[in-house]
Amino acid sequence: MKLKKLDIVGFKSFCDKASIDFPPGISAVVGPNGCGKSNIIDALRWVMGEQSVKQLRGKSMEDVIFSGANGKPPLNMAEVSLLLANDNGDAPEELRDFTEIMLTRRLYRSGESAYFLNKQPCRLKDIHNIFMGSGLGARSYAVIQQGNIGAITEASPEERRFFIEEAA
Amino acid sequence: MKLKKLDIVGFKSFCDKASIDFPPGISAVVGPNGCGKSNIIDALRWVMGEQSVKQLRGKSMEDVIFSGANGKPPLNMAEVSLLLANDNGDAPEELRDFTEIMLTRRLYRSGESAYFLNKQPCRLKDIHNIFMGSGLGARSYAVIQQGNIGAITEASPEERRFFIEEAA
Amino acid sequence: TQERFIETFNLINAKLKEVFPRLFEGGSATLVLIEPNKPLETGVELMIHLPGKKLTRLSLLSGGEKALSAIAFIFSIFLIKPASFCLLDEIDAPLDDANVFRFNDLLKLIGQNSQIVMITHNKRTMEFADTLFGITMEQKGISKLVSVKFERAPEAQ
Amino acid sequence: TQERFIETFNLINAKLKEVFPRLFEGGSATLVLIEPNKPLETGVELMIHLPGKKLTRLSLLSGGEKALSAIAFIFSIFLIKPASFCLLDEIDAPLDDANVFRFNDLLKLIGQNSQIVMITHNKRTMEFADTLFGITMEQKGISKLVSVKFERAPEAQ
Ligand SMILES: Nc1ncnc2c1ncn2[C@@H]1O[C@H](COP(=O)(O)OP(=O)(O)OP(=O)(O)O)[C@@H](O)[C@H]1O
Ligand SMILES: Nc1ncnc2c1ncn2[C@@H]1O[C@H](COP(=O)(O)OP(=O)(O)OP(=O)(O)O)[C@@H](O)[C@H]1O
Ligand SMILES: [Mg+2]
Ligand SMILES: [Mg+2]
Repeated sequence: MKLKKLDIVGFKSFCDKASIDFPPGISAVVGPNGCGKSNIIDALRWVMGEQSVKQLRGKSMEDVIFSGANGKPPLNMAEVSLLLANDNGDAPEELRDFTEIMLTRRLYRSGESAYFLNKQPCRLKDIHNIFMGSGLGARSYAVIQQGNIGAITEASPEERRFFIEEAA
Repeated sequence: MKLKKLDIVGFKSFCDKASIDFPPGISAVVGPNGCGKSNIIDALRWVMGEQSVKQLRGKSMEDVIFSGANGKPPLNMAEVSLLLANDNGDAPEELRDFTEIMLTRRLYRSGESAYFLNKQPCRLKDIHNIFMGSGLGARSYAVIQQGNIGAITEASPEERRFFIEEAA
Repeated sequence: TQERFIETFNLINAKLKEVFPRLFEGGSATLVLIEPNKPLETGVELMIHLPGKKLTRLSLLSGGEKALSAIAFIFSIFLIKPASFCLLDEIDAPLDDANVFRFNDLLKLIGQNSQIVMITHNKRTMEFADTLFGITMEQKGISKLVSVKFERAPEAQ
Repeated sequence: TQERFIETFNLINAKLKEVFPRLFEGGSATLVLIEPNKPLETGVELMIHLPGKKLTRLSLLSGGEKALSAIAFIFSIFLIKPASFCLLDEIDAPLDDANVFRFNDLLKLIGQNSQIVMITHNKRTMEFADTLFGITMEQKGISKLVSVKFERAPEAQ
């Protein structure tokens, strides 16, 4: 399930809509400290169903909504959409007729959430389902956060086992 | 109490004796990964009386003794000596007649320790005493370990208070 | 299932035997089942032997050695079961120049089967990438994407 | 003692007002006593306002912003009560080029009153130092010191 396109609006420091078209191969994301690079990773994990606020560096999920800056007022909604290629059989059986899968997650400052799968409303559970068995679930070995690389070597035997189970 | 000279032998990766003459101002310590730079900081903290094995990245204090490499067998003793200038009144009153203070710490693989102050045997307590009130005690704001800088900003209110108390 | 875990474990272990010496220019690393008779619940230990050095506690390794060992472990898993894409946030930060080079050389291999998104401040890593995405904050506090796409001159760089 | 803690707290807070905007090219940071009526036991909170951005949770800061904020805090303490020497192990690792420059510029100030031993992989930081000590392992597993002392050409570099 290759990444095709990521749209971010109102999520963390992405006040205005940003669209990223992902090419094949290796993409390097660069820029000064605090410009929003790790926030892009957060947006990807969030739209893939990340529920741990701590993993997103927040204290409550509301922290991911643009809270204002530089004369701009806070926004009331964060929305992230991810377009995936359905190209390798990792996706659930029921989606096999789709060549592409689009996930959308929305959070309103009121606390309401909305989730969409190919523009149809769905539950968070359906989003999680997409990634089961693909190695891209919650604590995937395919996502390494800033500052975490050193701790992996000193992980507990149970944590190390978990990485291997994910791949099994 | 400026640093003047550090002698390291048998401590961690310093199998052969190394002597470092510290100049005034800013010294940068450079070299490839794993060559021994952080081990020098460990040696400084150890000779200043560091008792926490975890702070020295070990599991038992014996871990600081050179354990062998490249055809060289393990050594049975680690020894670090630090020469300080007694130039600013930070040192204990009883040492005021000394222009320099030399600390030596030795650990034998048998588990025996020896401590020396100006070549006279002393107790670990006497070494700790040297640094009390100088801002260079155990959890000093003057020593920042590899990987720890990020956590200081997110320290608990109690930890932050502790830094300020050290300076008071 | 039990066989599948053991089979995957063995495949990853074999791959680690290739990947580790490639990253460290020698040495070896081995995964060990702590309780081989309880494959469904056993923890997994990692034994690392750096080239020329003695088998030692993982905690005593340097910052860069710990990072490169983690990369060896994770990349071994990737090469056995590639995820469609992987997201790496500044994992090259603790590495010296020589290790950054070897890391990126191996990353190219991973990039053949998986899409990689790598956040980095390292110029070498940027050179190895196929595409660069620049993020800026011309307006303070507001992130903006600037896409910078390479056209590679054929090996004339 | 109570007065001494409050006095030191106020001095550090005043110094932080100078140091923080110098490192971040603007913005401000303030230390706050959580329970001002209990000066002997109160915790201390840190409020950070990055230039152009809104006052925000510390946890949401980027890796580089957290490191630079920590440097602002620690260096403010140093400037109020300089320790004879300070040992800094790769604290510039998360910083981008512009922040490394501002960090080293401030470090020069600290270096006037305290001796500094700075471990680094950063070329800029090496240029700012007065003396370089190289550590090598020609024999694998055995550390050796190679001293590299600068003679600075007068600002002609
Ligand atoms: N809800 C929000 N609204 C506005 N800004 C936010 C929000 N959440 C986080 N930010 C801002 O995003 C910035 C952090 O961005 P990010 O972590 O992506 O930086 P980065 O590019 O990874 O930097 P570094 O290179 O230092 O790791 C911080 O300045 C933070 O204040
Ligand atoms: N008791 C010991 N005997 C022999 N070698 C040891 C001992 N303790 C630690 N070492 C070795 O010292 C090395 C780590 O050194 P150190 O942490 O100083 O590296 P470093 O120069 O700081 O590297 P980096 O730039 O990656 O942080 C490791 O390879 C470790 O195996
Ligand atoms: Mg980041
Ligand atoms: Mg180190």
